[in-house]
Amino acid sequence: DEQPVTKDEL
Amino acid sequence: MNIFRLAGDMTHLVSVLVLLLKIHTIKSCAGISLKTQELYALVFTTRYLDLFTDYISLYNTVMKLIFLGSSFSIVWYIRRHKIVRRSYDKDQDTFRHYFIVLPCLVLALLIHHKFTFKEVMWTFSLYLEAVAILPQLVLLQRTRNIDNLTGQYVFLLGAYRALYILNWIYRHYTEPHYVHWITWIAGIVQTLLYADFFYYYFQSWKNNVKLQLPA
Repeated sequence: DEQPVTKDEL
Repeated sequence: MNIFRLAGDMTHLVSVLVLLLKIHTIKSCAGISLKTQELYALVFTTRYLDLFTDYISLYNTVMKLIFLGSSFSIVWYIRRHKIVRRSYDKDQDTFRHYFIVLPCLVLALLIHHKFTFKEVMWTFSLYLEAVAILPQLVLLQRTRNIDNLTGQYVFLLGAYRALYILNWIYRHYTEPHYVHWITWIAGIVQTLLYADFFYYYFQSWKNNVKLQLPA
């Protein structure tokens, strides 16, 4: 499944 | 990176720098909850475990170091600095850490993306950040004296998460990946917690009166 997008957020 | 997230990060950065500057210049932490500051240090510690393992961007790494450094500096000032610590109101700042930390930890163990240490810690940090402001809001209600800088600090802290919600809406419509529902819910709960503070903050600003929270 796709990775959640928020991992590059602070 | 979109404008909402950049504005959110900058607002968050200003809020912690305003607080650090206040404590450093007037050598006082009156009205500041040490409990909330310690919870934020824990949020950043559990959120940024990937600091040395996954490199995302220079911006990401620098900001993480600033947030970690500033939150631990604020805790150090209130706990250790010989002058600042005298203005810490420990009789009023009595919110129990474990009333917040334990439920968040249990929730993170029950509801998470994947059951790995880093993932559970990351989820824990999301839940914890949503409620970490509670000791500060309780202290403001008790002491009722909200000096400008403390009011601005809480306001900016709430504004940053509200901007992050706009960022998640924007990314939801523009990027193939998805914003996980855990992130949505924790972020919305966090912003709602500030809602009543925002209401009284705007009322005081509009009527140009000192900010008073109802007992």
